[in-house]
Amino acid sequence: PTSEIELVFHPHPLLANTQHYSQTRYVKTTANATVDHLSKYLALRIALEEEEGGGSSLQNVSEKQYTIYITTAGGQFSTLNGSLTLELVNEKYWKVSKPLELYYAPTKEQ
Amino acid sequence: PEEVTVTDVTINSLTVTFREALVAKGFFRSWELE
Repeated sequence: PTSEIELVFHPHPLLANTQHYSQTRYVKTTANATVDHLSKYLALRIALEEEEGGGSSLQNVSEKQYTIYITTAGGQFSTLNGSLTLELVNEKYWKVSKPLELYYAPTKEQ
Repeated sequence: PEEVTVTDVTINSLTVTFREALVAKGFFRSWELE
């Protein structure tokens, strides 16, 4: 069976508008989920919540809307590649026995 | 936790299930949060 990942998902303190994105999210998923799955999940949840408030629709939900970050040992924020599985992120970047802490912010237009 | 939201997400034919709670207590069983 696929193992489970527990993660705490914060708005990026510098890149996300913390008045708009104030919610810390407590999420569980399977270890085979990719960063893109997580990003699309976030876009879907935020769109659903905005729809409940009479806001945007679900038509344009995409994993490209949000970028996912992790903090490195030096306290810097590092962008995670969308193709990485959360299991790999856990093993490569996190390495400690507590919930994986990730950050999100709207993707900047290039 | 009082409420858990379950959402399936599919990318490239791989569907994974996400569960989200409003609070960590009672939800994150393997690791204790401060």
